[in-house]
Amino acid sequence: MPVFHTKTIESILDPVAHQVSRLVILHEEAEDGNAMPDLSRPVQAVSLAVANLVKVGKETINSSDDDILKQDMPLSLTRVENASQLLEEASAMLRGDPFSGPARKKLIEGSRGILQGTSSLLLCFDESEVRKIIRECKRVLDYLAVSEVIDTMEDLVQFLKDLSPCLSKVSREVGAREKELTHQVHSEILVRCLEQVKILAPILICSMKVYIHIMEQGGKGADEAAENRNYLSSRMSDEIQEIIRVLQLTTYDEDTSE
Amino acid sequence: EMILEAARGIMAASSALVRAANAAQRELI
Repeated sequence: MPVFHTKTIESILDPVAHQVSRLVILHEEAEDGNAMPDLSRPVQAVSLAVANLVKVGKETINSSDDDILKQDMPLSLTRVENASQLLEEASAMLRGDPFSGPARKKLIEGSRGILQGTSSLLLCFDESEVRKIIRECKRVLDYLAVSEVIDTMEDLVQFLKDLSPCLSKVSREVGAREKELTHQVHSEILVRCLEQVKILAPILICSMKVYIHIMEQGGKGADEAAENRNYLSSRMSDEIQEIIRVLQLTTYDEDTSE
Repeated sequence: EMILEAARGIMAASSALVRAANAAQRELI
């Protein structure tokens, strides 16, 4: 049984994943099996839902500026469409022969394909959402790099104006993401890193202020003040880098590495 | 968000299909 790495994806796929596993087991145990009922109506409902997904998927592709999503999502849509086609073929064959073995195989293959294609599509969409959060994290990293060249109060005010909304956004989005993850360890790392960032941010600003004051008053002790500021900036950068690393992880990665 | 809703729609329809297919075999086992 696959492990889904977000609660949303899990809630969408998990019930059907169990049912499809059951379908495979039942049909293996039943071998020749009972006559299959007419599945035209449920298969038609799947086809309609697939057509809707393809429509929405294409709209998502067209409106996205994410090149990776534009490249990957059409493949997932094709997988779902092909699976839907298999279900239609299975249904037509079963209408002719309710005991048809090849039709049952197609039915199982189609059901699995729908599940796998939808899973791959949701993963593709989710990865794109994660890349949006990572873009914000990288903006924070860029601002932190600038902290080392701020030497007037005026520049510090501008620095704060730039950094604050970006940092708030990262905090909000990483906080929401943490709650979405099914992997407890990943979630805890994100919480810990975010807490550190929130603690370090005001201390960094304070250290920058101290450095500017020292410079305005002749520069005595400026080296130590700069060192302290740079240390805080690099600590914050490390925490953001760790957030980026963990955001990119899925449980599959960890299982593979184990 | 539309994509999540569309995926939910497919899963609901697939669930009904697989349940119908499973029901016939369950009687036999």
